[in-house]
Formats: sequence, structure tokens, C-alpha cells
Amino acid sequence: AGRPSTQRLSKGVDWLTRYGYLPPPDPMQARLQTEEGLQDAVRMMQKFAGLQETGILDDRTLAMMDQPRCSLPDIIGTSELMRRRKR
Amino acid sequence: YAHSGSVWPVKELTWTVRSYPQASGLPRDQVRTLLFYALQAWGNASALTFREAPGADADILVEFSRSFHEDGYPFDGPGSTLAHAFFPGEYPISGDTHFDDEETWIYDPQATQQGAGTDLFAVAVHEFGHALGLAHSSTKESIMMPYYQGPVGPAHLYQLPPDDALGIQTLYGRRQLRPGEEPPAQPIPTQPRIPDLPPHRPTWQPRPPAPDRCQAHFDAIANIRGEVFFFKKKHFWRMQPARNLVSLEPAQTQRFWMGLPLDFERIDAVYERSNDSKIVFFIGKHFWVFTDTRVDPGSPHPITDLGLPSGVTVEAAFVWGHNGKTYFFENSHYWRFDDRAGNVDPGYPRLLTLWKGVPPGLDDIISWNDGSTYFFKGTEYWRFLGGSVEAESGYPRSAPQDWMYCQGSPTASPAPGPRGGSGKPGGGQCLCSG
Repeated sequence: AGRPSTQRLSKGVDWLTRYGYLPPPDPMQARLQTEEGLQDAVRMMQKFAGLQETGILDDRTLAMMDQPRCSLPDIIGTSELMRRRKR
Repeated sequence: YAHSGSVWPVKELTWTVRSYPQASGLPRDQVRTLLFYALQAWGNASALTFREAPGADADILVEFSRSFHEDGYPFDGPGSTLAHAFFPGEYPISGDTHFDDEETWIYDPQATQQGAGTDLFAVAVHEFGHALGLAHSSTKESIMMPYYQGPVGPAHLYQLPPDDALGIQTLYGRRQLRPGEEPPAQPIPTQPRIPDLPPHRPTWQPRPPAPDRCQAHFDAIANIRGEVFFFKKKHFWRMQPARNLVSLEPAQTQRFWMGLPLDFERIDAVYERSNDSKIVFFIGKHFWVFTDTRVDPGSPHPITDLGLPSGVTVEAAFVWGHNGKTYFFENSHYWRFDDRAGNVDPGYPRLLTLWKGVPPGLDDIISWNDGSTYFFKGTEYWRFLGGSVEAESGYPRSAPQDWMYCQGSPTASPAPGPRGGSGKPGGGQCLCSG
């Protein structure tokens, strides 16, 4: 009970990774997202977005993930995104 | 406010527009005017000055682009991501600002056309903030909030919120005040909301010989936390929710899942339990239960603990999204299992023929994030739409081609297609460059 569906989870993990709340997978290091890690990432995303911090991929959180937005990550430092690119 | 960590070494910056929106009703001159005022908003609050300088050498090149536009960060059509900009730096692309040309760009200072499009001025102010060295802010009043919040009023009157003004001033200093001009009010800084960085990555080590992903014949396939894991012998490949393979090279199963027996040759089936998110591995007559990547004390357990007959080997296991129940398969029979109750449902096993269109002896089955269920055997796979128990027409299809980025012969080179998102096989992009 309370566990998000596969679709919700996939969408959530994809979104959280894309915007820097979860580290991107590293081919040289095998690491699985822990349940706690996912919850922390969701909580951080909710805090950043001004939502209630539940750690749960609820409807309001998923709706916020559907909002139009800038494509830069919210949390920088997990990658060199938008920094080291050739024109 | 939050800084990106990079800053322009000069305070006079040049900008130019390389391309204009194609479908928008905004005239070119108005686009340039809006961009001018968007930059001016940052200039009004800091010591920065901006000069429009046509040519490719400008510090800030503005483009309206669609989909893949050769910077590695494709746009996604209408909605979702609207624009992005590159932080300051020494690279040619540093400072460049790109808008998704598939958005309907409008200028709607009074917010009278809600739903008619996206206000270019509001987005431009935000993106230029990145181009000048600011990162996203969690402050609701900040223009650097990552979410589009609608128009921000007339461009020529716009003033940055105090947080953003302070953010740019700490990078470039304050603008010289004119005689008699009042300095802007200073905001009270808030606690930064930034998580710890992930731990350092280990150094690379040589790998032992690995199986060929293009040969398929996977031993087990599982959807775990939204990612698909393809297991073969002692290795696995990992596919992200957007259908990207994390690497074309497989990882070693035992270096990831700590606690599997050292002498195992292959994994028969894997699934993530629906009641507690634990991950269950089947090897021979036993199963191992993992919390994340570590085995639970007490493992392994005999398969009979699940209520399955002795002698059964679970060849395939998956949770059917249609009813939340777990299904175990062996050759031409299957059992329905209730993870919450911890027992096999009455009336099982049943014949595999109830799942129309698939052969016996399946390698494994997954529920995917498009709501469909996929059955794998050998080099082929079948799709069952939604709650259907009949394979979709047009199947089986090639698993190596549609899932493993292999084309033609079983050992052909990968040819990644466009980034996924359609949920259809064949889409996606491999993270590995070669």
C-alpha cells in the first residue's frame, strides 16, 4: 500500500535524475537507487517546489513535474551540465 | 539565490540573436526588444552592461531551436522544457541561450491570454540569469525558480526581485547609482536548500570477459525502481526509464547485488516485490531477498516457502500492473502469488496458454512504464497491452534490436535512435558514446 505504480515511479525517477535530484547512473559504478534515496530526492524536490514534503510521489508532486520549466537542473554539482560543452 | 560557480571575467557583454521563432506571431524586432529588456533587467541591478553585436563572436548567442539542436540537450516539443542557457565560461557555447521553437512564444505583460502561449520576456529574464551565472532558486518570488510562472509585467518597467538582484550583485557588483537615486532594498538571506553531493566514484578496474548483449537469450529481466535490468550469466545491463542503456558494456552482477552465492552460473528470475519493494532473485530451488542491493539475513529460502511445489524452478516472475499480483512461470504453467498475503492464490497452477501468443519456457517478463507487459524468450519478445492476456499483433519482435541497440546481425554495432519517451520499443538513446 502506498507504493507508486510502475509508471509513476519511472516518470519520477526520470524527472528527478534529469533535474539533478538523483545522481545520473555511472557506467563505471553500479548503484541502485535506494527507497530512502528516492524518498529523500522526492522530499528535496517538493521542498524546492514549495510543496508539502512527504517524500511520496503523490498527485500534486507528479503534477508539478508536468509543469513547463527551464531544462537546466535544479541541483547542480552532480555533473558538468551546461558548463563544458563545445558550440 | 544560488550561483552556478562560474562568472564572466568582464562586465561588458555582447549579445546577438542567431535565429528567431518560426511559428510565433512575434515580429523579429519585438523579439529583439524583449531580449534587450530581459538583459537590461540584470544590467539595472548590477554593474553589467550589454551591447548588441551581430556576429558569432558575441558572448550570448540567442537561438530558437527544435528538438536536437547540436548542443547535447534536445528540446521536447510543446510544453515541459521551454528553454535553457549555458553558464558563463571560456567555452564558445558559454552564455548561449536557447529557446524551444516548438513553444508558442508570446508577449503578454498583463496576463490576458492565459493558455495562449508562453511569455518570452519572463523566460528570457530567467535564462539570461543562467547565462550570467545564477542557478535555480527555490525562493518562490525569484525569477530563477525553475518552473514557468507566467508573465511578469511590462518589459520596460520590470525590476528583478530582491533575491535575484542581490544574487547578481554579489557576482558583478552594484550599478553606479545616478544622483538622487535610492538603492534597492536588501533581502534577508535564507538557508540554502542544496543537498550533499553524491559520494566520490571509485577508480576504474579492468573487467572480465562479458556476454554479448546482441545475442539476447537473457536469463532474467526485471523492472526494479523503474529501470529494467537484463541479466545474462554473471552480468547485467541496465536501462533507464527513458529507455537509455546506462552502458553498452554489462556490469558484474555480484559486484552490485551483494550476497548472491559466489558460484552461481545464472539467475533464473528477478522481480521487485509490490508490498515492500524488496528484490527477489530466483536461482535453482532457492530465492534470495534483497533490500536495495544487499541481501537480507536469512536468505536463501527454499522456493517451497512461497507455497510453490517442491521441484519447481521459477523461470520468470513479474508483478502485473493490472492487478498488482505477482506471477511465477515455469515452462508451460504459472502461479499467481499475493505478496501481501504471502501465498499462492487458490486455483493455480494454470496453463501458460491462457496468455495467448507466447511459447512455453519464457526467459522472463516485465511490466514496463507504458502500462504494457513484455514477455521475452530467446531473441524475441511479445507485448501485451494494458490488462490484455493476448499478445499484440505484429509480435514477436527482435529484442536485440528494440531493447539492446543492435541492428541487423546479432553482433552489429548499436545505432541509437532519438531519445525515448514514446514508450515504444526502438526509441531512446544510449548514454555510452561508443
